[in-house]
Amino acid sequence: QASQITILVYYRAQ
Amino acid sequence: LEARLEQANLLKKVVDAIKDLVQDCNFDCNDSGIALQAMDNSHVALVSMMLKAESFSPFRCDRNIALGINLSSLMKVLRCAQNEDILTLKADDAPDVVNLVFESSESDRLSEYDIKLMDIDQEHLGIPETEYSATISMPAAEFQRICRDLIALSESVAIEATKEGVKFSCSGDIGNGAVTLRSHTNVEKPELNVDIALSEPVALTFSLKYLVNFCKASGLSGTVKLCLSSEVPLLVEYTLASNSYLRFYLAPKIGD
Repeated sequence: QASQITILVYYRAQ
Repeated sequence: LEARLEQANLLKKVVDAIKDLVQDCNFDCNDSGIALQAMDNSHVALVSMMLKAESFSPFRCDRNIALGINLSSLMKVLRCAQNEDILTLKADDAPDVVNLVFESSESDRLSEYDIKLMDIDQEHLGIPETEYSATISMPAAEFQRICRDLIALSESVAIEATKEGVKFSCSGDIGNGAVTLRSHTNVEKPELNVDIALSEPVALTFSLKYLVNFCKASGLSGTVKLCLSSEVPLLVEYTLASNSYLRFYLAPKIGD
C-alpha cells in the first residue's frame, strides 16, 4: 500500500 | 484596489472549482494582479491561482493588500451575479470588507455586496521553477472523464508517461482499469489534441479523490496540462485568458 506524502515535504515555506 | 472583470462568470467558476479544496484564503493583490495560494487541510494538495492585471480592465492596486476571504461566503455573493454581469472588486488600503459590484450590460441593474474580511495567517510556499520530465496537454473533459471512470475502481491512479504515450491505470477490489492516450493531432478540431512532451519516462501514483476535485475547473479551459517529474508533486494547470491561470499541485503517493 502506497503512502501519501504531503506538499510540505517538497516546497519550503517562505 | 479596484479591479473590473468583463464577466463575473470567470471568478465564479474559479471559486466554484476550488471551494471544496480550500476554505479560507488570502487573495493577495498587488499591481501585477490578484493571486491566491492555499493548501487543503491535509496538506496533500495546493491551489495556486493568478489573475493577472491584464485580465481586468481597468486594474488598479496602489498598495499590496491581502484580502482574507471565506470562499463559501464569496460563493454565496458570486451566485447573486448573472454570468454575463460585469464585476468590479473594490477594497480600501486597510480594508475590513471587500466590495463587489455587479452590473448588467443589458439592463440598468446594479447590485452591490460587501463581504467581511478575515485575518488569515497562511504560510506561503516557494514553488521553484521546475523542468518536468513529462508535460501532457489534453482536453480537460477527457482528463475529467478518465479520473471519474477510474475512481469507481480505485482510490489511486498510476500515471505513466513513456514515448508510447501516457497511461492512467488503477487496481481495486473489483479488478483493474487502464486508459492509454497517445499523442494525437486533430487538424479539424485542435481542442481534441493530445500532446506529450517527454524528456524522460516517469511514473507516479496519485490519490484520485484530489484529481477528481481538480477537474471541477474543467469549465474554465478546454485544455488541461499535466506536468510530471519523479519525486515532485504533479502540476495540473488550467490556463485562462491573458496569461492568468489556475494551478493545482498534488503530492504523490510513494511505496514503502
